[in-house]
Amino acid sequence: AQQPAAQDVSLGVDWLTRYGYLPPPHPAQAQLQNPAKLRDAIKVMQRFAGLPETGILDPVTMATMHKPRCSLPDVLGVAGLVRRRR
Amino acid sequence: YALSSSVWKKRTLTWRVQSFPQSSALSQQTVRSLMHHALTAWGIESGLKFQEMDSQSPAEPDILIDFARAYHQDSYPFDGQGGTLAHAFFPGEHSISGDTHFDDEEIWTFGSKDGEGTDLFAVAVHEFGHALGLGHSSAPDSIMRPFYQGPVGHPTEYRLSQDDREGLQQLYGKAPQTPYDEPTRKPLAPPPLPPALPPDRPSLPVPDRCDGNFDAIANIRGETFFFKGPWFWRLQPSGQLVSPRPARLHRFWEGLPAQVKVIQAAYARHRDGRILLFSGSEFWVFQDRRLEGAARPLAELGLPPGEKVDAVFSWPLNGKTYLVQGQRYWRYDEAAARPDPGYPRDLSLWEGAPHTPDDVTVSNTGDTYFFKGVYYWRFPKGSVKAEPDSPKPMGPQWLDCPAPSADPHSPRPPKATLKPGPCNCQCEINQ
Repeated sequence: AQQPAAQDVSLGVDWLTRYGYLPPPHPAQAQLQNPAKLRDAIKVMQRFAGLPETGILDPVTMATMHKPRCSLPDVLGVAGLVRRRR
Repeated sequence: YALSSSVWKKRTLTWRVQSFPQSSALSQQTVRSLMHHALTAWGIESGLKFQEMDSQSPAEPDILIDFARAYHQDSYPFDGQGGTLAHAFFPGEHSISGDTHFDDEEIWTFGSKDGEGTDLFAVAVHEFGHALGLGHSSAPDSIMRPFYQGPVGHPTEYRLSQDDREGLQQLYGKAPQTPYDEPTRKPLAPPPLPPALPPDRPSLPVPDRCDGNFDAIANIRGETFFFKGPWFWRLQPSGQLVSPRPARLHRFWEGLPAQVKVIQAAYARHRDGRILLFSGSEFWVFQDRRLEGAARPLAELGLPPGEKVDAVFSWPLNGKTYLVQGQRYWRYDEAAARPDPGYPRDLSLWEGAPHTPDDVTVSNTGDTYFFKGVYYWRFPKGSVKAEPDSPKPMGPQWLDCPAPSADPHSPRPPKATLKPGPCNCQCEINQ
């Protein structure tokens, strides 16, 4: 698949962080977002959006990030979250 | 579904729209009605009750609803049209818990075809899911999906998806089956939401339901209607008022002549489900909410020509309809479609009943209730003898109102009808 542009990755990571898919960056630790974590985060977002779970910031996934939605995060942080698996 | 870690401890939540959309064609009445229906969608699946608070009430509601734009003093600034549409805060003790904010720069619509604006009802149902403690869901048919999925149909017909119901019931349990018999017919659907009107004219002064002294009270398909002047309130089988604000008589009862200013009695006819409204010496028959035919003379039901009626009720025990006027009552045989001979009789045969009642009705459990002023008399199912502790204040039991103040000046319950037999009462002029 075509590699997303750097700007898209940056916007994508911001969006994924805002809606709880990635932990907020910590300036002191500057922990690296390892590619596997980023890929998993994109897959979960694609599931919420009803998209094919490719794990890649493809154009459809990027476009979905601009769609109208609720402001609240999709992933509420493990502590408060009880997610029911089918 | 996903659950936040918080849930309301109480089961009755108050709400109020504090600010309305400025850039949408929706009237304040329509916005409030859509909010009521959006909350009801969650209430009917969980037994949660939602009560709208008057705009004048100084108390803070649990769910405060605002239409705001850009930065509005919380950590979720809006971003203009599109993008983020709304958010709500999870249950909790914080003053902002439960509050729900909609982006006022969206074009909020009701009943538009998809693609025109943003359907306010659909987004409101979603946000109230958060206000009750639900997180976002990835289930395909869930209303809690994070992305806007377009309109979800008419508010009065909308039902939560299974995923949303299960999530909600994890938090609040299932809706209790009402202890009443299942009404044989569905409650009357509320009138269609008003079309998008220009912002509401200042609403007309409405009567206070806690003043009692209703003109008529009737059990109509499991809901209790309280009529007063050109207004009425509806009490659902769950005991929850549809709204603390009364609905307009003539807007709901289609075809009721405009010159009919007050309903003096009402009842739902068991054999065919028709609803009869009485005013003066006439009555009108409704099929659901629509008038069927012209006014009918009360004499048809056995009363002397020109007389009016104080109360009418149908007694399931014998299928007869009782028409009360002052201290007398007539009986009408619905099956034979004719008045019973040997009437009128003295109302004291209903031992303990007040004369000239405001109205009488039979509850879903089959008990007979006489109402007068701010009091009611309960006759257990099948009995013609009032309970010994009658009368009782109707406010707390029926209308979510405080009991009448006990001060000596408050009107005492009207004297119940004396027991049959010789009366040696000494009536002074001021009795």
